[in-house]
Amino acid sequence: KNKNKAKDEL
Amino acid sequence: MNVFRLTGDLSHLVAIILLLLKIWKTRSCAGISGKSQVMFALVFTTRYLDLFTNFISPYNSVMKVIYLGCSYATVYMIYMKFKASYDGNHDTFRAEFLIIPVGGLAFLVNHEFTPLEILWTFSIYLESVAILPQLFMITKTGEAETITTHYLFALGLYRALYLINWIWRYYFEGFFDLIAIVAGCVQTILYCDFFYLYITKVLHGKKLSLPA
Repeated sequence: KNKNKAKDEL
Repeated sequence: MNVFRLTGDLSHLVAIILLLLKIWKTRSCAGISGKSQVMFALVFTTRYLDLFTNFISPYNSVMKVIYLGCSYATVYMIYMKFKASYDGNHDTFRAEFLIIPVGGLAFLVNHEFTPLEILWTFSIYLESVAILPQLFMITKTGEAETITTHYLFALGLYRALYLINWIWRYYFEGFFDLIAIVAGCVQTILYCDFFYLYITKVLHGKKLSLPA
């Protein structure tokens, strides 16, 4: 998984 | 999850619920830009499509559902339930001037050229400018109800707190999402003028009114 993506944020 | 991210999320939640309660209690959406609210509903819809594909945590899923639900409820109240009080005459910002360029940019500048990723990028870009019709409306009428300014302050504060969260995450996790960071900076900068007025006027007990 790409670490540099704010997908765990809202 | 750090304290800035959490307080950012809570500030966002306070803003959304405050607006919903204000409309519900006063049975009126006067002074609220329906166009901004439709764009926020669009932002949440396009960003949270991963609710079905990518489970992160119960906190994450619950917050997404609350944001989505409240946002649709707000749009419903403005355009259906309390439609008579909607100030459409003053809500004249052309939403297509934001949605079309932002859509184009999401196609051109994204992490990955896939439908979900483009929609996520679109939501990040659109969120950064979605408040403009609301700010434009206040400039046009020259004033805002105090409760509306509390809403705007909490909404602006949320992204500012996220900026600190991203600095934190960069130092402690080596994490950075350039798209989110640049859009988050733009979003926060748009609120600066309002923050100044809020602190100098509203916090001193005065109503927010602009000189004619």
